[in-house]
Amino acid sequence: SSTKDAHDEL
Amino acid sequence: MNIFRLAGDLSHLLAIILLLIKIWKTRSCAGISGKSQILFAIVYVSRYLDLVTTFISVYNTFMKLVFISTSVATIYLMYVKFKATYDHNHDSFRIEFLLVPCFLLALLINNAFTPLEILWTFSIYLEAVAILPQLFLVSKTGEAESITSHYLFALGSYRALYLLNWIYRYYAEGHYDLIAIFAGAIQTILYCDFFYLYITKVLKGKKLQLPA
Repeated sequence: SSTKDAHDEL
Repeated sequence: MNIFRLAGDLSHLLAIILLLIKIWKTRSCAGISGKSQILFAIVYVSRYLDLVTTFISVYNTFMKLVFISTSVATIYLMYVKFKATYDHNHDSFRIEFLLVPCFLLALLINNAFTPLEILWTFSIYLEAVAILPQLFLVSKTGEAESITSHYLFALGSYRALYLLNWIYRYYAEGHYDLIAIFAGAIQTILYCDFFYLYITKVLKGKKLQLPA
């Protein structure tokens, strides 16, 4: 999951 | 970046350009919901606050700035420059009925309880339903100009293409975000009725007109 990632989508 | 994501972003950009062309060329914002445009501006501003905290890529920063500035420009054209042509009698959707539930849901269901993350989640939920005032306006007037139909088709296609992007990313990178996927699915479903009318009428050269 992307919980810890930055949101790289628009 | 994969082909679905790029196609989605370009479709999104195309939608915004089509809308600006429609307003500029016809010198009129008739048939366009100012309420939906205000909601989209709120979506972009609350989602792209990370412009000042996180750098992802030149592409990412550029597109975010384009989305924020074009949505502000659209609102300016509708509420200032071509105010006289704005159809506010038909644009009667109450946006607080979308804003408040989306914000409450973002407080309850989010990836992290931090201000930026809650605003990001709020923007994702709000985007899913932001088109409702526009669809409500079309259903009230019973018709849409063809360029407005093209705008709506491009705008609806964008999240549908993102759904393909998320399927691809799940298999290729193991990346997924349930909040975005869930909201994106709702968003796409809301356009289905319009997609059907667009394909069966507008693409055959007819005006988008709802049965009386």
